[in-house]
Amino acid sequence: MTRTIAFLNQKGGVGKTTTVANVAAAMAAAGRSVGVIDLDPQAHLTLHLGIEPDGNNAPEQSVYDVLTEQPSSDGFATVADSTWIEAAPNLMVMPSEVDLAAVEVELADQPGRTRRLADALRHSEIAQCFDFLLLDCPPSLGLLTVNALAAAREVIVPMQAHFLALQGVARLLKTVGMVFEQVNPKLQVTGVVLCMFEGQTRLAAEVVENLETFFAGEREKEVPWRNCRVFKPPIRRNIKLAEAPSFGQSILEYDASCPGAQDYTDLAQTLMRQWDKF
Amino acid sequence: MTRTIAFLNQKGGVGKTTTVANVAAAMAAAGRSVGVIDLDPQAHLTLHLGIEPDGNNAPEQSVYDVLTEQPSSDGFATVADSTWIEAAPNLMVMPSEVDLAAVEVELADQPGRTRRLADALRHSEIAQCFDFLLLDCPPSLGLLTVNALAAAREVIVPMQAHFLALQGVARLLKTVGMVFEQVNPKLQVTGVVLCMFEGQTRLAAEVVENLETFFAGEREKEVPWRNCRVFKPPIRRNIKLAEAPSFGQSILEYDASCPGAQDYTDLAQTLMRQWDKF
Ligand SMILES: Nc1ncnc2c1ncn2[C@@H]1O[C@H](COP(=O)(O)OP(=O)(O)OP(=O)(O)O)[C@@H](O)[C@H]1O
Ligand SMILES: Nc1ncnc2c1ncn2[C@@H]1O[C@H](COP(=O)(O)OP(=O)(O)OP(=O)(O)O)[C@@H](O)[C@H]1O
Ligand SMILES: [Mg+2]
Ligand SMILES: [Mg+2]
Repeated sequence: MTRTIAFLNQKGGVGKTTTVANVAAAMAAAGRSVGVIDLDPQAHLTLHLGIEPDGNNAPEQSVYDVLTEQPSSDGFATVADSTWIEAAPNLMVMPSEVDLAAVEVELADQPGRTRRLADALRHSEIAQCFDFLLLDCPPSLGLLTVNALAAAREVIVPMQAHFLALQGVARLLKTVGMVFEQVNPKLQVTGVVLCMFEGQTRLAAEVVENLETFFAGEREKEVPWRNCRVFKPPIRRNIKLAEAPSFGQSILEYDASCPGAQDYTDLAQTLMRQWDKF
Repeated sequence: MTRTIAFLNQKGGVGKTTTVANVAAAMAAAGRSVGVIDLDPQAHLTLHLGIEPDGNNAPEQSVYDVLTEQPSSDGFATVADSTWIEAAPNLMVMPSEVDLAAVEVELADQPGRTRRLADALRHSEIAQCFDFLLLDCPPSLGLLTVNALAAAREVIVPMQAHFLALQGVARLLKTVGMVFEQVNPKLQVTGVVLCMFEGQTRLAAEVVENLETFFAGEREKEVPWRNCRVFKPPIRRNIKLAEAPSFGQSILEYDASCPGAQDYTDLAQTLMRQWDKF
């Protein structure tokens, strides 16, 4: 069965896209069959993996077409399958495009609008074959993110060890809880990934302590984040991770020996090991 | 006349809130009368300036009330004036709250929904008295950001010198151009502020060169960004800027001698000097 994980945090610029791109690349390099879906109208995941989201070379279809396709029509089952693009061996991408920004208003009063992605993936033969399906979300808790939560079984929260980033966690968990109760009772929060980590700062130590204390206090509650943990080791700040996207490459292609590549390979291995235990 | 500046970039986590909070604090410390409006449902600007956005101590009104007040009612003129809160001498805040996230859908088919903020500010006596009015936007180009663009005369783009951040500039300018043509013909893009700058990296040098070349090529065109320039010096990466918000303080209160305080004081002085020349 495919392990579908949504990577979300409404706080902007915390490392969501960088995490999805590089974890997916590391899993594909280890021989797993991996799919990624770019649910951000900025299309940064699409760009990071070397695909031009808009303009002459843009893909014919994107996740916009999948979400706006009328569920009742015969075409529904086929749209998703013709939207996947191979970005690397073992790695398929469902790209984004700028029109995706309009989806929230376009689907505002459509029935089942929160389950469009989940329904489309159920009909997609290609999606059923993935070992891992990773969803990159925009920096908001709107309809695109809710679609990701409805389609996923797990949530991973990329986060910077900063005060402002910590503020949003409670609201993020509230949204996850709402989707868990109303739309997707299988949803669980697997963990928090600390990105751009600067271990020598006092702030980082305080934020990590705050997080671990909070989640430890939730263990006995009937909440979807009762088993949530902070992944160790964190992803260190490393400028090569910010350089790689300008070449349309994952960190493994750009510089496989740098700290960024090691940290993301470690994280991918942790996730793959976890899965083997299930 | 009040100088109203919108700080926007749909790329998340680039330094929008940090820039508005600290430029406003530096201007207020220099004796100017300053107002700031928090248009982000995350309410980070509100938090950064020491105000609790939700919960028991939350303000009675927020920018949500201003945007959703029916323009035809008598109360319209007074809602804005009862929403300002004094955060420091010479510094007033119009706070955000979590309900703000629903505004895009709530106003989806209301006439004049893009001008709600502009209309409310025109009726606000307090707003007319500000020397500077700074607007902090969420990481998107939706209705909240368009309201800021309709109310402002100027745009400043906080940006990280990273590849992914550079990608969004063209789309941001397209949105500014749209508002300029359809809603607010006075709108101009004043400049780009480079945040979290790591001058020693090759990536930073490449991005700055890219930006300057692009804007130099636009000088002769009839576009609202023809006079846009990259503010110098940039705002250096400085962990104290990320620590200050956890104390509800601006960088000037938290540590007035650190590089972050110097860089933001410099930027505020450049903006104040520019204005004195008009
Ligand atoms: N560990 C790291 N070290 C250095 N730079 C990083 C690291 N991780 C990400 N970056 C850079 O920081 C910026 C923000 O990361 P990224 O775009 O992945 O965040 P995001 O959460 O997806 O942002 P958004 O909210 O806009 O979608 C990018 O320019 C990226 O290249
Ligand atoms: N110059 C700097 N040096 C170090 N950290 C910084 C700097 N500027 C901002 N930060 C930190 O980086 C993070 C992102 O900054 P900020 O929240 O201001 O960005 P933003 O663009 O407002 O984000 P969002 O898109 O979520 O609104 C915050 O945790 C902030 O404290
Ligand atoms: Mg992203
Ligand atoms: Mg912000």
